Amino acid sequence: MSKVISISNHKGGVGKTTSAINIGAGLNKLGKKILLIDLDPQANLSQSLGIIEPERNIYGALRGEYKLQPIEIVKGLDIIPSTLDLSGAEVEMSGEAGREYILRELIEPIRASYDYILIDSPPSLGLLTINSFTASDEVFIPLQAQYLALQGLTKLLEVIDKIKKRLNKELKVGGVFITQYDSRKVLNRDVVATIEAHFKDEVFKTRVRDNIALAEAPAQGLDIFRYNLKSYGAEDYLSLSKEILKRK
Amino acid sequence: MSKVISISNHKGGVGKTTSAINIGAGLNKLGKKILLIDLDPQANLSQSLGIIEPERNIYGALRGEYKLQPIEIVKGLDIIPSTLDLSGAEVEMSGEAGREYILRELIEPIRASYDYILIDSPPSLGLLTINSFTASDEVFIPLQAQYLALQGLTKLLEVIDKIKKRLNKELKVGGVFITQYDSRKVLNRDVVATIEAHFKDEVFKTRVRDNIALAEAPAQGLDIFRYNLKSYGAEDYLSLSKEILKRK
Ligand SMILES: Nc1ncnc2c1ncn2[C@@H]1O[C@H](COP(=O)(O)OP(=O)(O)OP(=O)(O)O)[C@@H](O)[C@H]1O
Ligand SMILES: Nc1ncnc2c1ncn2[C@@H]1O[C@H](COP(=O)(O)OP(=O)(O)OP(=O)(O)O)[C@@H](O)[C@H]1O
Ligand SMILES: [Mg+2]
Ligand SMILES: [Mg+2]
Repeated sequence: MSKVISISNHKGGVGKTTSAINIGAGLNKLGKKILLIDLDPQANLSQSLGIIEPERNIYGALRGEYKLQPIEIVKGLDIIPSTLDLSGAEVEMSGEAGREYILRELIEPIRASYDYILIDSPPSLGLLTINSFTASDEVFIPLQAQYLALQGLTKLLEVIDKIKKRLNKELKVGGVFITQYDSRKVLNRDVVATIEAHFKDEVFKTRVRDNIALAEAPAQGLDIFRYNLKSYGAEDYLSLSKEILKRK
Repeated sequence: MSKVISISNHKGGVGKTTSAINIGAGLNKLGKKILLIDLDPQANLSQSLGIIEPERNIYGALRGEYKLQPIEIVKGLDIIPSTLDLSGAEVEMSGEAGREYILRELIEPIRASYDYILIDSPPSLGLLTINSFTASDEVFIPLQAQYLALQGLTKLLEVIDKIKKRLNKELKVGGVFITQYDSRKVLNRDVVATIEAHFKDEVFKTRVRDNIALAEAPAQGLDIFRYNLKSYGAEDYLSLSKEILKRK
């Protein structure tokens, strides 16, 4: 039984892409078959795994030109890459009837061949992110432990709620996790306390620490496990992946 | 003679909002009259200066309900605040003839009362950012010294070029500056070397260092000068503001 998860937060730079790659690779290390979908016109997920402007991508599939065409990264870890041209998709899709269901329809036929499908969303609440929510069972929210990152949460939860009511009854918040955490910074500790008081059991115990190896790995086209297995980043994303499996 | 500047980069979390506030406050400290415009549906700029869901905001003005209504922050530093409802603007505007000129038309009548007008853009290249470029004389690009932040630059420069050809002949890249810099991190030093080789004189000499005071100030509703005048953040944004005045 496969699960589709959106990794979303319209606040920019909170670690959506870094988490999609390394939770995917972590779950794969734990024996699961994973599909990553890059739904961001910046195509950071694709670039971070060394895939630049592939012929078949999410944009062509959303336009109905072809079905989803997974590319293998390592055994059991596939990707549907993005392209910079995806920035034209939202305007193009906005006129279609049932435009929110386009991605869900594309995922349906291949869903059964994966244990988890992780979707990396762009930093906005536009039609691409709405497609991601409509196609998903759960939303995982990466949160930087900073003041500005807290501000946008209410709006994000509102939009998730609206999608649940109108477009996807199964949708729920699968969990919230802290990224780029530095326990020496008072601000980080304060914000985490606020988040844990508000979200209680929905917050994953693992906090992904601020670790430069996570920012270096994309330059090599590798996930953190293949880049530096002994890093804090690898330790934290493996621990987070184990927690995700437990929550099933 | 006033200058309109877009602070833009579709990569998320690179310090657009932090820079708009603190370059604005820095130029104000140096005796200039400044208007900040919050063009992001996240409304981070407005929240960071303690303005929450104001009655008159950029959304009502873009919809043609009223003219721009500046609110004073301190003497010589005004803001046009945003609202979470702005997320509906792009779809609403997309059907209007000349939709790219809406912000430029709104700024025209008040432009002469300010030395600088700084526009904080959302992390995307949609219609709001295009309105910002069409209304501006220059674009300032904040850049995180990380691999993923480098990737999006080509696309950003392409869009600026297209706006310059079709919508705003005066538009130019006013400068690029490094944010969240930590000289101990090899990755930061490497990326800066790449940026300086590519942009040469367009890169401002001041690098804004990674400084927790910059992330704390928004929680108090203050710019960095009013929050902690002796911090690295205050030092760097004042030095950057002085460089901006010299480039006139
Ligand atoms: N735990 C971490 N420690 C150190 N650096 C990190 C960590 N997580 C992410 N980064 C770096 O921070 C930057 C932002 O992360 P990332 O691009 O994954 O965020 P995002 O939410 O996907 O951004 P966007 O909103 O642009 O899509 C990147 O340069 C990334 O390499
Ligand atoms: N020089 C710095 N040192 C430390 N923290 C910083 C610095 N600049 C920005 N920050 C913090 O990093 C986070 C991202 O900055 P900011 O929100 O200004 O970026 P942005 O580009 O406006 O993001 P978005 O793409 O969401 O609009 C914020 O929490 C901010 O407080
Ligand atoms: Mg991303
Ligand atoms: Mg911002």
